[in-house]
Amino acid sequence: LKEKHKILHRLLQNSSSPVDL
Amino acid sequence: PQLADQKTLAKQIHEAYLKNFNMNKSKARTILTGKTSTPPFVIHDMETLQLAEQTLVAKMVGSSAALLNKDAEVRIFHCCQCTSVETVTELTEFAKSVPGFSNLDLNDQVTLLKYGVHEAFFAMLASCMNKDGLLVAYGNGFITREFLKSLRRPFGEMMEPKFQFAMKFNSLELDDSDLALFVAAIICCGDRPGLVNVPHIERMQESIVNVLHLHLKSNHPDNGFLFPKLLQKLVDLRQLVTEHAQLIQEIKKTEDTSLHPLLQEIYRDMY
Repeated sequence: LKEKHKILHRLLQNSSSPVDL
Repeated sequence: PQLADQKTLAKQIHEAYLKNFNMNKSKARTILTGKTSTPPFVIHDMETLQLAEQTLVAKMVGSSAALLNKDAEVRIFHCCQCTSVETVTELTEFAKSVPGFSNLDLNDQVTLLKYGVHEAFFAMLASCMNKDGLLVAYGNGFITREFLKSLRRPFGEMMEPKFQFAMKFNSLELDDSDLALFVAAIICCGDRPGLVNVPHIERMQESIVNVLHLHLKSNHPDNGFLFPKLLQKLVDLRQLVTEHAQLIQEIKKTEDTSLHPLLQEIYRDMY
């Protein structure tokens, strides 16, 4: 599941990495 | 001691909500009731939309050359996506502040967010709505319900169900302390598809729902039916998201527009 949700996973692991809009 | 624990949990969740969300009901109501020195810029037709794009939206999402040639519906859809993505990131931080969430299996954290973020988003979006429209661009703009409804198919059908939900939801007159617990209850939900450690999540859900019940009793002593009414809203929100996800799939198939990678992840294999 983590593999299919890389961005969600990253947000959960690392709050300081913003998502590009 | 148990009552003290419950009050502490309610306080922690309320503080996490105020800390992590840029907009909240108190701020939105101040703007919507005209209690700010500068009222929001009203977007009600193509001309005012263009004006807003040159000022408010440019600040918000930058101006992309690829978007300039698209029609208004696609440009508005892009802005909606930006707001969704920002809210998903805020909701993720909020979820991490809910006691116990970060101790869950990481796959389960992903699942809870995948299924919960849109329900939570539409519950919170109601705070920014009144019967005539919706606050946008961090409260600097107000886009009218009629203008949104007038957009061509399928975009014109996107927001009307959210307004209909919001009008009923807003009549419950929840404040931010109630909403914080309601949003936490949406996210910590033990019956999302594919959860690994259901008992762990059900225990968290039970304590949040108990705290919500207790909090509503003390915050709305005259409205004894508020708690069951709110439980019904959880069901309504699930339906709202199912219909929204179907509309997004239709847009993806029929329109020349892209879907943000984070939203693609969330909608893929959802319902």
